Amino acid sequence: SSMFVFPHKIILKTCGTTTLLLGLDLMLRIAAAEAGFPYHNVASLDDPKVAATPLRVFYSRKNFLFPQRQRGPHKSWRDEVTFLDSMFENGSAYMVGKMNGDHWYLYITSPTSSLTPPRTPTSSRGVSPSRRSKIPTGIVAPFGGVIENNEDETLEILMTDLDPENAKKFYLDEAAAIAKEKLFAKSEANGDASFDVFSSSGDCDADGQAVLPEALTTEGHALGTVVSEACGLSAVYPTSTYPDARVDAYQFSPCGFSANGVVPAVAGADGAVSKAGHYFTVHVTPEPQCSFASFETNVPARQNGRQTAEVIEQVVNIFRPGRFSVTLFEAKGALATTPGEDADDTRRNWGAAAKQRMERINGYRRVDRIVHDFEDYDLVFRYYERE
Amino acid sequence: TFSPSEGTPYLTINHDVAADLDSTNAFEGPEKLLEVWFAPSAKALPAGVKEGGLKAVNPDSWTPMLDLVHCKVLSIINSENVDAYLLSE
Repeated sequence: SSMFVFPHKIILKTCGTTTLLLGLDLMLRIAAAEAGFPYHNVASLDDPKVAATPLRVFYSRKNFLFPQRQRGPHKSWRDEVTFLDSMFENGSAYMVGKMNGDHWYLYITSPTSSLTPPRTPTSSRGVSPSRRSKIPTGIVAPFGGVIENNEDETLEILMTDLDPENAKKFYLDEAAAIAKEKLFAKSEANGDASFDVFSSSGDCDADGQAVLPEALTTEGHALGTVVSEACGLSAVYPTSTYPDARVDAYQFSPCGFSANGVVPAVAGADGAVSKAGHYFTVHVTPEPQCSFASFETNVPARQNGRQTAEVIEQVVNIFRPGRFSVTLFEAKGALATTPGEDADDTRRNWGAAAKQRMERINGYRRVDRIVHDFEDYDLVFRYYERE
Repeated sequence: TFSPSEGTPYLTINHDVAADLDSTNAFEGPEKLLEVWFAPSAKALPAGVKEGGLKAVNPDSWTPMLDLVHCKVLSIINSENVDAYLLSE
């Protein structure tokens, strides 16, 4: 699981049977009480029910493999929507994709509620959660209700039925073996005496072989780094291109893998550098009965001229899934243009080229392409199966 | 003591949680994803919001919220514009 905290927004992505939505109340309270964001649901900041007024809320997930094992409001999409509707005004719920196959759910609140005056604050003390007043969204005066971050672009790849050979890399035993191999190779290249992993301890086993410090072959972060490099994840946003990029990875025991990457600066084709806070995150469940991997990033593909399709191919090659879906969320007006160039023409030309490229992911057949035109975002959902 | 220069991402590991984590019972792949915006951009925070906005919140303050979610913090990458928390489960 991962959480990304920006000055103006928070992203929480959680795996397994976590109860993500149960944390929402407290998240909104922290935003009001500790960060100072405006609230409209109670009269005073001292009220324990105080909740910051979000500009916009997105909640999404793929269909669960084992919905009956989920807890709290996550037992069904209907329950999740009921929970969110009980909290927010102007929410809309969607199901995208095949009902009788892999599909994806989205709940989104509308920023047009900024046109609605806030409700008169009422005390929620003694009021049951289901009856308390809903939290308005989108009230962001004085700067309006539309998300203006025209760089906002989020790509998510959800992969199932991973290739068993590729999935092996995400087991602790396999990761430890790779780590040992790499350390011994490194020690040979450097000479044992100069390799600090060995020279710092000087430990040897009965045969006089150097003994690796245990932490380097068992500790989750150390192994996570090894797995990131071995599987090719570190090469998706390499430090040769993104020198300030930092990856934090963890190999779980007995299996499973998570990684967060931060890419502080992204240079555009025109030389301009974006420092909007770019990230990527990867989560892997390798067990064959429920194999799954996800990749998500907000590193803008268009800005540096690198096509989204290239990133997708690179990621898909790491896992070789039997099927996968791609969702691409883009803020409208996100495409930068040069002076004198018509934004709509640029969008059409770029969009047509990108669409063509996205139709041909090597080794896969694109089955579905579904476009949603939201108020200030475009969403394109694509679903692929192995040929 | 390591003192990262300004703007350089740096990593903090929560060894207490990371040391003995066992994920034997993890079984469900697909994740739940929540994104909550409080302002249109980092440069357009409303008046009265602390400098740095949500990034100014003490990382420990998120712990009770993450307890409700059933996640624990394994490590954090701090950077100028985003803090990335790697979580258990």
